[in-house]
Amino acid sequence: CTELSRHDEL
Amino acid sequence: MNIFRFAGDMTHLCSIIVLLLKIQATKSCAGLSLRTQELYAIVFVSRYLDLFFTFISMYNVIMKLIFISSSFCIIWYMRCHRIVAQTYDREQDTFRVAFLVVPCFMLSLMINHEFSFTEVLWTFSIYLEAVAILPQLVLLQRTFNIDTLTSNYIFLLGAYRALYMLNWIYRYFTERDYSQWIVWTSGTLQTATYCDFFYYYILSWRKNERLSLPS
Repeated sequence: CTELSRHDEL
Repeated sequence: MNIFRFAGDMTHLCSIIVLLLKIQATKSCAGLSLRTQELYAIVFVSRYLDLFFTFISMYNVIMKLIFISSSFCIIWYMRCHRIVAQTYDREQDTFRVAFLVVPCFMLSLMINHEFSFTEVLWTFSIYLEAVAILPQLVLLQRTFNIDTLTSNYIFLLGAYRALYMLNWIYRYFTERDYSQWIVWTSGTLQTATYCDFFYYYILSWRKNERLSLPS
């Protein structure tokens, strides 16, 4: 998965 | 952002607020594990260090700041508040957090997406969150004290877990390239430790119910 989608959850 | 994810964030936030309000209203934190609360603070700080490096959305920034400050607020009450701090079960809350922190850190060094400072810390926070409730579980098993742990708090915490899992399932089927094994595995373990906690909460609740009934 992309860098962003992994870190957009809290 | 899907509805499960948003509802999950909101119930997570509400669970913390409910806990804080309960402490404020009763001026007591009896039955609450400071060690679990400190672990949550470590989890939030190490995960949200990316506030300084990456911007995702305003929603993310605000929620992260609220999570960090509210968890420190609970710790402040339990450690420093003149009245609340006296109700803390210091002698019973003796779980060695190093037994959780050190293995989680080692694991995050070994199993991660990318060997970088923020990524390892992020992974560490995911692993640590999965087991952070254990000191609270042990305290509950010892004391059967549910004074500060209201059923609202337990319900909201459980709803947060359930909704986040629904969010992952939803995202897996609706987004291309969405899969994250580290989060899924630790998230499932976290839900399992929560269920264990829930079981002891019910047990303690029934025990207290029996004690308060006239014989």
